[in-house]
Parts: sequence; structure tokens; C-alpha cells
Amino acid sequence: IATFNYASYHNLDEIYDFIDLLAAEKPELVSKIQIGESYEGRPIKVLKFSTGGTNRPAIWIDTGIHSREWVTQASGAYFAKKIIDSYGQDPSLTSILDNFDIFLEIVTNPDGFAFTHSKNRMWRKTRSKNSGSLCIGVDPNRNWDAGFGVAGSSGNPCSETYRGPYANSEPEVKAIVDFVKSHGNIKAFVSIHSYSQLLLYPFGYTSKKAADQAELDAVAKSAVEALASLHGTKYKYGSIITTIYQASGGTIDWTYEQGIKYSFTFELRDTGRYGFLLPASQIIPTAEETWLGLMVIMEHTRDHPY
Amino acid sequence: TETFVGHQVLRIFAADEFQVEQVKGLEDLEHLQLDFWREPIHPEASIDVRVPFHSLQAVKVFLESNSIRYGIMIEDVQSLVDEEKLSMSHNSRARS
Repeated sequence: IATFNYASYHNLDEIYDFIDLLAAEKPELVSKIQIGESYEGRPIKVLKFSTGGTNRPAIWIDTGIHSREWVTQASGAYFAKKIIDSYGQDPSLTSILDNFDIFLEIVTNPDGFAFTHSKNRMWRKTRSKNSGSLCIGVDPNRNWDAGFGVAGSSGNPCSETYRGPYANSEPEVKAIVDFVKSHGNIKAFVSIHSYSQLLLYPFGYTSKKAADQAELDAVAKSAVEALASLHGTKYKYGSIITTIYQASGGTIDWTYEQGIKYSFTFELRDTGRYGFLLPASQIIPTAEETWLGLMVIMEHTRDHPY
Repeated sequence: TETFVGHQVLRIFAADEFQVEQVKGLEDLEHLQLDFWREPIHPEASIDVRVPFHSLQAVKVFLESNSIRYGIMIEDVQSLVDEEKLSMSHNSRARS
């Protein structure tokens, strides 16, 4: 782990080796679990950070559901290292881990990610075949059972926002759904995307306000302030539908409706010059500032049990 | 392996809802093979779209003839992808 270069992009094998090594080198704090298999049969690996206990409340973080947004997977690796390094050093993270487990899925769409490294750097979706169409893949952030199929997703398999034939049709989505349901005690769920510099909360498929809108808004405000404190990166925040656009079948709409109050999604930094093709030199600054925002959400979750 | 030589990413600034709708219309023209990184939503939000080399002229003529403001965010997508590859290969050599 000491030789892993967090300031560089890595392919799937390297990230999976990193996950294996982390679990091997820090077994007292980290274990790896496999929550399913991708459409093409790749394992879907999740890191579990835990200091013990059974059925503890948990915080979920995933990165890279849209495969081409490499800075998110790279940030995920940085978060793993940060958790390891901070435990026992940073009082706040230590107290979070003494009370919560943290689950981190660094490569949420392994087939798409492998495809971006081998065939098409611009690939965004899963790699599932669509019956009756030559076009491949489903947008895994339109495939959740929350307003599935209403406006804000596409029914055209060739579209980048194709919702898929039915909710949870993608094994990458179903694996998380099954995990969240079987765990039953996840208190915060943060899904990390790139780019646009946004911190968003439910809803995306409907203009109705989340019951906890005021609290979520206050948390988001604090998180983006913390994030901006490092490099001055300015984020907007708000509900998905009011801040960007109507998007149905989205991850955090489903998690919120499952009762996970602290459901957020990040859109990481955009310097205005590169989009999601951020030069590797920006990985660490992006991950560092995002970590500060994440900490605010995790601290709030710790301090406001429900 | 698909390459992106000559592909550009344009950042488009629609002045009003009408121009947003005009840009949305481009999405339906499948032969242009546009890849919207940021969808057309409302005039306050910029639109980012990757345009293959073979569609560049058509898209730019469309934008200019409709007085829709745009800039080139990425001049050549492949050059950025090449930089990524180079950086990754340097990294793996360093580890060896």
C-alpha cells in the first residue's frame, strides 16, 4: 500500500490489487466483501472499515458509477488511504469509526471501467446487451426503483441516459440494492460522480421536497464550505431537480425512500478546461477537498442519530 | 480501440430558453454522434458536448448561424487521453 501512487490513474486490476492489499495489510480495520458480480462476471468489491461490533450503523460511499469519470475512482482510493491513516490520529474520524462502519465501493461499474481502459475512454454506461438493439449498456444512475421510467431518463438504448428495461435490471445496481436492504442499518449514503461541482440531495425524479429538506440543505451548505476551504473550489448545492435537472431512477432518490436520511451525491471539480478528463495532477487536490466535505456529512450523521 | 483524434469538447452558453431548445434539437440528430457531457437544461447552466471531428463543422455552423455563443473547452480529446496514458505508463515503470 505504501507504494501505491494515489496521484496517478489506475486500471481495474491495479485498483482491485489495491483493495486486496489493503485488506491484507490492515485486517484489524479493513476487510473486503464481494456484493455481487457485474454483467460480464467481474467481482463487485467493497471495502468495509470497521472497528468491531455487529450490526453497527453504517455509512456508504461509492465512486465511479459512470465509468469514464476516472477522478472519482481515483478519489475513492485516496479516501481508503485517508480512513486508514486517520484512524487513531484524527479524533473526529476515530470517533466516527468507533461508532459506525464505513463501506466504500471504489469501482461501482467494473465492466464500464475496464472498457474505458481497453476500448473506449468515453464509455459511461454498464456493458449489458439490450434485446432488440445493437446499442450496449444502461445508465446505472437511471436504473433505480425511484420514479423509474418517468421523465428525466431515456427509453432509447442508444442514449447515454438509457434507463434499462426495468428497475434494478443491472447487476451492478441490484448488488447495492440487495446489500443495502440486507444490511438494514445504513444511515448515510454518498454517491460520488464527476463533474460540475455540485452537492445534491433528493429528489431528482419529482419536484416534491424531501421531508428533511431543511436539514439536508444545511448539511450540504456546511459541506461545500468545508470543501471550498482548502483550494477555494466553489460548489452549488440543492436538490437534484432544482439544481441541475429532472433525473428519474437515480441512486439517492431510492436510498432516501428506503429511509436513509443522509443521502447525497457529489459532482466533483471541474476547472472549466477538462470536464471529467482531469489531468492526474488534479487527483489529489480533488480528493483532498472532497474528503473535507465527506467528513462534514459523516460527522453530522454521527451527531444526529435517527 | 476507439480514438478521439480531432474531437473537441465545446462549452455552449445558451442565451435563453429558445436557444436551449435549439441545442436540445442537436441531440436528436444521431448522425452527428454528439456526446453531451452536460445536458442542455436552462440558460444559466453551460452545456458541454463532445463533438467528433466529422461533425465539428456542422455543429459550429449551426451554433454560429443561430447566434449561440460557445467556446472550445478541449481542443483535442485524444491529446488528453494520450497524456493520461503516458502518465499511467510512467507510474507503472516507476513502480517496477
